[in-house]
Amino acid sequence: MNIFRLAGDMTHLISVLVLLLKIYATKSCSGISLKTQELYAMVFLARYLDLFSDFISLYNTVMKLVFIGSSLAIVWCMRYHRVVRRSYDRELDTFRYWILVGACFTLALVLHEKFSFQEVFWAFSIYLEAVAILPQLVLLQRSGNVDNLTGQYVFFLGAYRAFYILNWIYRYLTEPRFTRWISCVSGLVQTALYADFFYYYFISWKNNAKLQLPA
Amino acid sequence: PLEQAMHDEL
Repeated sequence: MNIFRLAGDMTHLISVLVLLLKIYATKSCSGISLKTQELYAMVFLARYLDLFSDFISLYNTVMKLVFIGSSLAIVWCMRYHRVVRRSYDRELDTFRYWILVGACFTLALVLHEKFSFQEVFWAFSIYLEAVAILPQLVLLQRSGNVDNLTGQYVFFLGAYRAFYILNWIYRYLTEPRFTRWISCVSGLVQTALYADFFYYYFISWKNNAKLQLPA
Repeated sequence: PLEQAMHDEL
């Protein structure tokens, strides 16, 4: 494992912790898209089907369990927690995400590394992760004001993607047979989706002002 | 081993 991959995994972990902290400390999930969280839960469940069949390292196994567990816990809190669910911005979170799920699954049936149950679901999870942030970005755009923890959550998620791209460049240069087009192309698409958000995040950070997205 | 190494990322 190289430093970029580790930095990517750690920023991913931090983003999840920031989100859990926000929900736990403020007992509120305002500004958070339940649809994006449900998509992430789907992403991790579909991707880590190999959890019990292929052992890569203790690190991988633990991280997989953490990502599955935390995404399910967040979805559960937003849907069923007596207090938290009241702050959910239901009327702003109307992205028709089943279209994304359908499109990604269709794409996975066509474009995969091998036509097997695990591989198709793996490709599906990669495609779905690339677009899973869309309901969240739309929600932020609609509400205009972004609270600090929500802004940091999206920032760390974007940083995770950026580090993974550096990781792939590093692996491409150092590993003789490193080619994985599905991950890399999807990863580039995913990171590009954050570009707009990053632009406004850095402007607000530079001006020491509250993050606001243009309508 | 090669096949397993395919999905060694998270």
